[in-house]
Amino acid sequence: FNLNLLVVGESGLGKSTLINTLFNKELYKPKEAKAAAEEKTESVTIKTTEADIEENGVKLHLTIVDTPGFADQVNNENAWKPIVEEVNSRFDQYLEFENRINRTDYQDGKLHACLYFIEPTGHSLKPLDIEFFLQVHKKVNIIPVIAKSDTLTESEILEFKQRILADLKLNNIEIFQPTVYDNDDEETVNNTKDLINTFPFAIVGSTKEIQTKDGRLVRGRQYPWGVIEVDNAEHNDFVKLRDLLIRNFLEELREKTSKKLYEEYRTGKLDK
Amino acid sequence: FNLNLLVVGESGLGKSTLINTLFNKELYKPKEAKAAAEEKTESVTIKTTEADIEENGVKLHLTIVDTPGFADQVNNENAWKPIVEEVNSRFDQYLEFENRINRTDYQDGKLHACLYFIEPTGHSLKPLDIEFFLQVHKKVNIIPVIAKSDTLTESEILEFKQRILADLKLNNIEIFQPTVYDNDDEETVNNTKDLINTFPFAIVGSTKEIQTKDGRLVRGRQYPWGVIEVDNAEHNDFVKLRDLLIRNFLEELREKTSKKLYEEYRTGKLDK
Ligand SMILES: Nc1nc2c(ncn2[C@@H]2O[C@H](COP(=O)(O)OP(=O)(O)O)[C@@H](O)[C@H]2O)c(=O)[nH]1
Ligand SMILES: Nc1nc2c(ncn2[C@@H]2O[C@H](COP(=O)(O)OP(=O)(O)O)[C@@H](O)[C@H]2O)c(=O)[nH]1
Repeated sequence: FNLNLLVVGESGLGKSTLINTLFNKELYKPKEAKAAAEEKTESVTIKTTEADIEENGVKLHLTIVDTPGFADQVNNENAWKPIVEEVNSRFDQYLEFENRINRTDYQDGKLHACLYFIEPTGHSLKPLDIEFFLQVHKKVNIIPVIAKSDTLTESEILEFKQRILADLKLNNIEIFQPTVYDNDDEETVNNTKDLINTFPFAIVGSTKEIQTKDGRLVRGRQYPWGVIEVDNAEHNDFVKLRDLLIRNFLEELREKTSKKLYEEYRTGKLDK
Repeated sequence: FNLNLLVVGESGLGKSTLINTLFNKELYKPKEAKAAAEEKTESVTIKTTEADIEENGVKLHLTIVDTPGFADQVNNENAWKPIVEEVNSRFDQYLEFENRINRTDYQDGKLHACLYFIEPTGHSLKPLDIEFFLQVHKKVNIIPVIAKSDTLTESEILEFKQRILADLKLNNIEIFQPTVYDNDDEETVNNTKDLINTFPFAIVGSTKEIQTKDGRLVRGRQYPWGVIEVDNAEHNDFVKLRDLLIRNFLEELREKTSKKLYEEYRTGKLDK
């Protein structure tokens, strides 16, 4: 199985940490404090990481496309461009492959989902978020998440989610929605509806093992006032994100990419 | 006594909340969720709020200059301009007043300090932060703070502070440093040094009263995993910021503004 994941968001929103947490593997090393003199790149770059992992007994070939520099400049006017070019180029590679006479040695490079990190301001989406979504939502399954959601109280999270959904609706932005099949068993239907009702997921990432007050060893972040637990559904939506991305809906993400998003791209390209 | 404070930082960093917390007064109403359709301004605007407050038995006439829109656009290239114009215009107003024959009815509008909110990424200063500091540090006492510092663990805060100080040093940016007078009593000297060693302050703001597990009623933020207390020095540097800004160093801020920053501006202006 392949999972090709596009990861986008401002620097410092915990993207590397979350990827390591999702796959329980140190795919991204902690950023060493670069000397203050080594300044960041002056534009958006595309960085690809590959790994073979096993998730729930299933072998997964993982490709993560990271986009350092996005939203980090003083002027972010074309931040989306290199990313859209990457999405398109992977579609083009597949189009070219499809047209070959000899089609063995198949490599599916299409991006199955875009994990987009929203800064936990508590207010609303930013113009840059909206601009990016508009450029990408018809080409990749967008899964927006509220980054570092331990910054927000439970009521702030509820309000923020409402506002984000309203912003998306106002701008006609489509985000990935798992399908609810009415002929499925009740438990599956309820699980899927519950996932959808929790969008966008408010997540926390950490690979550190911390001991809670009552002695359990958990992945979390330790503060003087308490320990936030990554895998605790009372504390954040991480387990739901893992569910969506790599347990129950991976097939749907890949299928929607091939059968809908790629086909629309191909038609658009061949029509020209 | 006058305190004229410039408040700068990206939307959603808790600036309004912090101002209300500092002066224990609802100077800024909580932003009502504006309909998603009412989008923010497309540039930086200058918004002034005045209030008379009493702090520790001292009457204070407070003027807060807020700068909505700063850092919120896709392109923030000239975000600093309207702010520098505001700083200059207040210097000009004083220059004009100084030259009057009849100088009663004195109103000191010069900005005594700029409270600059740094996003708690945990990485380093951003290009926009540095650009702003360079435009402003010779005109206003800069007091940078790490906003919403409850996002960071204690060790992350220490590292982040080190990195911010290194970034400032590398770019030759001067921030406000209270003076240590060697002939002062030991306690004052130690307090001042301790304040300086804590720069930049990592703060949390809240006007909500929460009950802690051990029954105390405190200002703080309530999370499922614990209560962070604003006025608890173990939890964040808020009390030190209040100390610097409105208790022990207000006079030094005003004096440095009149005797050094304004004089340098005046000389620069008259020299042309
Ligand atoms: N509060 C909070 N901090 C986090 C979380 N995940 C990561 N961090 C911290 O945020 C900082 C930046 O994380 P990093 O993964 O390097 O962010 P990236 O720049 O987006 O890749 C580090 O200090 C992390 O420990 C989270 O879920 N909550
Ligand atoms: N985690 C955290 N959240 C805060 C803090 N101060 C304010 N907030 C929350 O952050 C959101 C934005 O605060 P606000 O004061 O409106 O920010 P402003 O846009 O900078 O004026 C609100 O949901 C606040 O409750 C803080 O110190 N820590």
